[in-house]
Amino acid sequence: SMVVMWKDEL
Amino acid sequence: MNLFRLAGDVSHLLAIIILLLKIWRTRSCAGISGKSQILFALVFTTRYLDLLTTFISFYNTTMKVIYIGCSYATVWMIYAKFKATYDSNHDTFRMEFLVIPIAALSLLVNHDFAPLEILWTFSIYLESVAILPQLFMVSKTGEAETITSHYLFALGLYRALYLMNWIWRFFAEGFFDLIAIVAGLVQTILYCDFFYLYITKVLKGKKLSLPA
Repeated sequence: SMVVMWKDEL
Repeated sequence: MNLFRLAGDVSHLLAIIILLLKIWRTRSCAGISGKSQILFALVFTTRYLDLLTTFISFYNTTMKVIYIGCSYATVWMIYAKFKATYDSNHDTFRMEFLVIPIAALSLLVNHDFAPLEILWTFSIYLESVAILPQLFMVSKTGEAETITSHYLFALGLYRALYLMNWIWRFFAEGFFDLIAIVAGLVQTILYCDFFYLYITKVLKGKKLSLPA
């Protein structure tokens, strides 16, 4: 989901 | 990974290393807010708990481990190794005034009411204001060493570059994370006054001192 995708950031 | 994002990460890493080296080489943490450093250690700890659950990439894992490790090393230098040089009289910001409201906010405004998600949200909100004890200390003493100014500039630049990364990602990937963006905006705005002083004074070779 979109929420999870941005967890690739630091 | 776009250039803004990479430059942001490098800027963040540079900030952390500048601070570590400054304290280590001068054997002194004078002018550094231990409270801001405790808050950053808390930010990294609560955000990077996903190290235990999700593997994203070698880059991602390495950077997270470095950020956490350096941040605890900094706290250790301030409160143990070079404790005698810590300027606690000027580091009077009350951490609970930030941590408690932010804990409440992250319980109320989050993407998903799940423990890891709430801790991630808490870390995003806390990061946006974690520099306040340091800025408070600079304004209280009325000055900052040039190397401390470089640290603050690199740290502020990091979130500003992330804002550009998010604009890029919005157009490239078509979505955005409102929690990260609003917190990132707040964080960047807090540095604006400092950016102005840095550019008008420090880059012209003067020490950063505030008008009385």
